[in-house]
Amino acid sequence: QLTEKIQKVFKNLRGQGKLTEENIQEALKQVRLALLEADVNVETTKLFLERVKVKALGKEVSLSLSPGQVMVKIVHDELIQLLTPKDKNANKLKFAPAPPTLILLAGLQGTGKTTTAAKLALWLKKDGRRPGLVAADLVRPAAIDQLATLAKEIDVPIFKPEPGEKALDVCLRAVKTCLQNNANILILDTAGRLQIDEDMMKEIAEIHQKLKPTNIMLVVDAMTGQNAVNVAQAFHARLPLTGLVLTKADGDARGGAIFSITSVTGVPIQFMGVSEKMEGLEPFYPDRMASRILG
Amino acid sequence: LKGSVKLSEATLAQMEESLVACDMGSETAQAIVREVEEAMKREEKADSDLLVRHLREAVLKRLLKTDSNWVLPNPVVVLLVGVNGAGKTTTAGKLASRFSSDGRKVLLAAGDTFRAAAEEQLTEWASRAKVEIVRGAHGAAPSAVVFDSLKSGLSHGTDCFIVDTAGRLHNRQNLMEELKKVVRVVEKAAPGVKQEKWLVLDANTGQNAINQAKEFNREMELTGIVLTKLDGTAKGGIVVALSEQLGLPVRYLGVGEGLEDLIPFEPKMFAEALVP
Ligand SMILES: Nc1nc2c(ncn2[C@@H]2O[C@H](COP(=O)(O)OP(=O)(O)OP(=O)(O)O)[C@@H](O)[C@H]2O)c(=O)[nH]1
Ligand SMILES: Nc1nc2c(ncn2[C@@H]2O[C@H](COP(=O)(O)OP(=O)(O)OP(=O)(O)O)[C@@H](O)[C@H]2O)c(=O)[nH]1
Ligand SMILES: [Mg+2]
Ligand SMILES: [Mg+2]
Repeated sequence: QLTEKIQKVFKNLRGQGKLTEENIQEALKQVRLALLEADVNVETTKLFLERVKVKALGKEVSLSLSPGQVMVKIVHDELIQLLTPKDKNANKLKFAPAPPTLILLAGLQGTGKTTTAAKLALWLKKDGRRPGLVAADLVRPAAIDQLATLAKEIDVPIFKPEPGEKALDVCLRAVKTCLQNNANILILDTAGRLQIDEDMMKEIAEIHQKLKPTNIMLVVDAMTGQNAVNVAQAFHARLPLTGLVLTKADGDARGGAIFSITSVTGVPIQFMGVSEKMEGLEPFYPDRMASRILG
Repeated sequence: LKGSVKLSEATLAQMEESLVACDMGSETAQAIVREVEEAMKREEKADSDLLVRHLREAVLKRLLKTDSNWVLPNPVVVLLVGVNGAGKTTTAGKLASRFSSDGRKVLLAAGDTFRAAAEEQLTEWASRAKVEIVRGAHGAAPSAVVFDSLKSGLSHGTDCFIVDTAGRLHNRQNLMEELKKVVRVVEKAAPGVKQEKWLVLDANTGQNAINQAKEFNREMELTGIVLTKLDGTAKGGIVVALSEQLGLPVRYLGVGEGLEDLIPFEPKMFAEALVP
């Protein structure tokens, strides 16, 4: 455990009144290992350790807390602060002044977009709203069947592509016809795509340009490793991301990638996927995530 | 003294960071950096080409710990397992196409009876690969569908079964038990037929891949890994740690979403891709 490792580092620090550059150096090494083990990005880790060092230097070691405890508290608090958006409302879905409100989901292949789309629809329905699902993945075999099955399960209208329609077309038609189909919030499920696939990035950028969705969310797998920041930065450069969804958080992955992404892009984490079920969507809690990352 | 190149702290740190950035993990990265540091001491010049060569050798030596003179057994049951969204179903289709082109009589078994449209997705892949598929009722017990697929296939001369299973998180005990049941059923239905049990792993996965491999391996003795989504920017360096720590060999690499986007694992090329 990180706490024990850091306590060990400071075991010989009895009687020294302050945390100094020298004595926190070894503790910072332990923190670094913990963060990398948790899949926090190498660069993000560096910057984070700098912040912790600044906060730790010169800290008085009181009689009530050991130097190790002071150190761990600084790390924990700093992590929570970076996971908490400055604007308290940043982690909530935004609704358009005039319906329909649009939620565009984007991300790499297999991250959980389709499942999350349906979960969001159920979430909104339980909140008294009238969501509709748009099946805009024309790439993956049986993607439309998958979303249609989920839509039926939660009893929400679904817009499926008509012959000859591309992803943008089905989204445009859904926007045009949703109000008469009793849906005033549309969740656009899109195909998984690589951030380096120019054609696919153009496709989703066009959906954004033509429809200006109020919410654009990057769906991120909790087990993502060092590649997370590359991917997120590229998506954020083409789409003004408004939120992140962390999926498969019911696994035992520490989830450091989502910390890297939010700290590098400034995009707030809004939801966590915590099971395969339609009810498996929770709001994001910074303090829980901080403890999880630190292991 | 013949060679005596001493690498600077900055160079060593930079090396470690670039290896960690490939998802190799800091333990493996630090071990490799120490080895390269020692190797460079026997060199006369701090030449960057030499550095790259030693780095690649350190990576390759770990990848070569697992046998690379492998051929697909005949007959064989290939079981694909792994966490949600890793690429199992797509890989099943790709393998079916490849083994069928190799002259095998292939049968796909739709062992995922749980997720929405799972069977439809595999059916589309069977049609693309032009191979037979056996599926059951959605929601039926996976072991029952797998049993029927094997029995049916064996009576029709199938010599290569590819069994797709539902994605599952390795920390879900009940789902791991379900998988063990599928493995037992394969042994019952096709006794004596060699089994390949492959963990399908997304190259984007970080250190959690170690937990995944350990858990799946403990429950069903994996015989290999298929690493997917290498057409993206993730490097998949975690397989270096998996080869060294668990002795798990990589058999194939997924390099795209198309039927043909699968290549055999080649350690030397992989080491060069990790250390360009
Ligand atoms: N345990 C768990 N599984 C999840 C969660 N979210 C999604 N999944 C599973 O992850 C797998 C992939 O989910 P999809 O919704 O198909 O992912 P996707 O991003 O739409 O995939 P593509 O469209 O192919 O890019 C499925 O097996 C889902 O059931 C989650 O929060 N927890
Ligand atoms: N770019 C790329 N995408 C891939 C590759 N392999 C699979 N995919 C994509 O990853 C997504 C998930 O693939 P699936 O085959 O459904 O994954 P799975 O493991 O069967 O998922 P579950 O059954 O839900 O656990 C799909 O969009 C695939 O097209 C690959 O090698 N490269
Ligand atoms: Mg999808
Ligand atoms: Mg599947």
